[in-house]
Amino acid sequence: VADTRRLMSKRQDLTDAYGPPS
Amino acid sequence: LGPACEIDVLLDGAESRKTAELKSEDGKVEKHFLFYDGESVSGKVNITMKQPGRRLEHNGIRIEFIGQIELFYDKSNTHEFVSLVKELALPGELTQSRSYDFDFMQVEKPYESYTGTNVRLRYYLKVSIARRLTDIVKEYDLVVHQLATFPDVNTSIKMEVGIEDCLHIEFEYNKSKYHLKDVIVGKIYFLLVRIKIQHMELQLIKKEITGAGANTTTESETIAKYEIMDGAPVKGESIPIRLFLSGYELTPTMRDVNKKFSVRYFINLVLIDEEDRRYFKQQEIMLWRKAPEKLRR
Amino acid sequence: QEKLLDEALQVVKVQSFQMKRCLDKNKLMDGLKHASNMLGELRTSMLSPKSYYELYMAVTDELHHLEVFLLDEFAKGRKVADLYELVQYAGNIIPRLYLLVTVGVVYIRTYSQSRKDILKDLVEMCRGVQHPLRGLFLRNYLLQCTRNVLPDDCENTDEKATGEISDSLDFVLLNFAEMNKLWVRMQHQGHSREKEKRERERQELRILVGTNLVRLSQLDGVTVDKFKQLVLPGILEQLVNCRDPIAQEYLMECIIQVFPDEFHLQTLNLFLRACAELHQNVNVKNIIIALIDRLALFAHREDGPGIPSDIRLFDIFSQQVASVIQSRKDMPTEDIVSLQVSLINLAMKCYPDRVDYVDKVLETTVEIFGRINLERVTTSGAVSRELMRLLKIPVDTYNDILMVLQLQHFRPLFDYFDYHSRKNMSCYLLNNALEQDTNIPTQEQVRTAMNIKISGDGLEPLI
Repeated sequence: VADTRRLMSKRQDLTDAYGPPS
Repeated sequence: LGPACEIDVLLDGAESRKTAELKSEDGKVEKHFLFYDGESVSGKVNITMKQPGRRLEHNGIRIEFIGQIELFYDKSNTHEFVSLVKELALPGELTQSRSYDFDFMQVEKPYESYTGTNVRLRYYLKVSIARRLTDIVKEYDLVVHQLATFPDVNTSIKMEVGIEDCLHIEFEYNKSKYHLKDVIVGKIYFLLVRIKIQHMELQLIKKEITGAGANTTTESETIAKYEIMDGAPVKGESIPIRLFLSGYELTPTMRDVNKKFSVRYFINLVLIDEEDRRYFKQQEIMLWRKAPEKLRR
Repeated sequence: QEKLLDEALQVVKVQSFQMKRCLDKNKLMDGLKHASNMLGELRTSMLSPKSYYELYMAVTDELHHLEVFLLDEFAKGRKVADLYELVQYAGNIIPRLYLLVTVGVVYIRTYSQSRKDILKDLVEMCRGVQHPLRGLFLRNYLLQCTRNVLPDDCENTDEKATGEISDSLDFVLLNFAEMNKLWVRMQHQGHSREKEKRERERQELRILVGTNLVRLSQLDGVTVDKFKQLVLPGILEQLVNCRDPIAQEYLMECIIQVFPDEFHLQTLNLFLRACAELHQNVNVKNIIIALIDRLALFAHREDGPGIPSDIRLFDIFSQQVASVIQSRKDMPTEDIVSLQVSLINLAMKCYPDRVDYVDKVLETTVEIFGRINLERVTTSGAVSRELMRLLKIPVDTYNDILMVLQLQHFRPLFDYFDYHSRKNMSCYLLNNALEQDTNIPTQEQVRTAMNIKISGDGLEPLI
């Protein structure tokens, strides 16, 4: 069975997450 | 008037042999019996006389096992890489229907059957009844699949790419070699986003390369377009990828088949902005065919 | 908008009819194809949030048929192998993820051992939709579909079921964080001249984000400790860092409303510290007042447990409100006084015997006025109105002018009224004494009453 598990991802910095688009 | 006889080929073990689909030259999908490298190809050739009492003089009956590469744009450029012959009957006369057994033992079939845009690789049995003026010929197509085992080394693809001060991403795909029923698992991480992205998609591109040197022709075909992101991300966003290859008609990667052609596959990551400009990064992957469960066991 | 919506609804009608017809004939793949076509209408960029909501409701109503069909089929043992995989073949992400959520929930109900993994997968895979409006509605669909399948304490599931309350908290908190992010991001879409329109639209959508908090409050497994250690910090982290006044104001009020008072009592410092960090444009006053009023009501409930003795409610509020005022240099003076009004109400309701608490509030008000170099408040102004409210509370509560006059900082506050307000306030005091038949037995007390002074004027404005 193919491994379909997502890759681990880094937690997004909240300043970036909520910042206005650059 | 009309052909004097009908030729049929019945393969041994046909009731239990699997079939596989292959496109013909005109694009129609046909099903043929499936063989693997090293398998014997044996069976019976039945010649059925159309009218009782009619006599058919011939200069010999033979069956050939042929593996050949044809270039569609140059029919004269056909290359036979496998050619085996069995003589079924010496010159004589057929007065009634006859059957002839044949057996090509442990035939080498080094490449996979393929029908593409400019090239076709096919295997077929060819029964010929040689006559004074025109031979009676019947071709019987077979499909050959090339199997591979799990690669010992299968590194992931991870790369940072960007346009200065504009867009930087890090993309990662879990493997560089995928079997045909595999899943591309990956992610796209945004390091810098200074454009208005509308959406992002993954394309599977097949490139068929024929000819050599200055006469090289490359035909690109986008097999799949798979949307992986809708809308505009910001810095630090991580977008997951999960693309099931079984949903698409794919062949294994074929490299320099008999020095005549190659079939290569690429993942093309495409970002489209709000003015329809495209930013893309293409990455080659290798596709291979996994042996069916039974065979693996 | 009406025309666009009508056209979209027409497509939904046709495709949903085809979907149901195929499902009736047990042609699942064809049914899914029509479902996918129907969901394709949700890819639109042309509809306003209001119209999109109408379309979303129509589509998800029809999608419910698919869910019921699949549950029925699975229950009868007619499980379609790899359906979770099959729906992921869809080339467009919106139809794909809506189908994935629908099928995912069916899988969770049927294969409880996959519950934890599927919930995690669904909330993570939704990251692919970064468009604010479409993402908000997709995640709302996820939240609604999973409302009865989230792991919880005291649930009646089989042994094979995976996942526990912490997984539910992770699921909802992540969904909340992503939805808040998308909602906040809406402010940056479009031209600056449409800012007000965007804000109105954002207000219309706020409930989508707030529903995450409601879901958290509905989990039995969210105990006071879990709320204190996981839930509230998780929410406040997003709330404070989003730095968006619309989101902050709404969500703070939401927290107060959806979680029980017992939880608020145990997390006051955390909550009030967050108030101090909110955007300058947030009406913090209303948030704190809402909380104080709520807790005052809780304390006063006859059948309620009252305020636990180890929680020094007044001290906490007093300190934190001072901190909030300190941190918000632009807070209007009337708002500062308004906060003191709430504090004094809290003191009166929760600690009726603690006259010192009341005086403390008055003292703080005097200090604040001193700090901001306030000299006088004019009758017509908001500060005067609030100050009047503040001073009337002990009068109305104690109904004893002598007791009021014992409050050391009651009289200094009179200093700030103008003539007109002093006159009104004096009237108010005297009328109270008359109505209550307050007996002023000693000469000294009479003198004190008459000498309610502001720069030498006692009840002189009346005289």
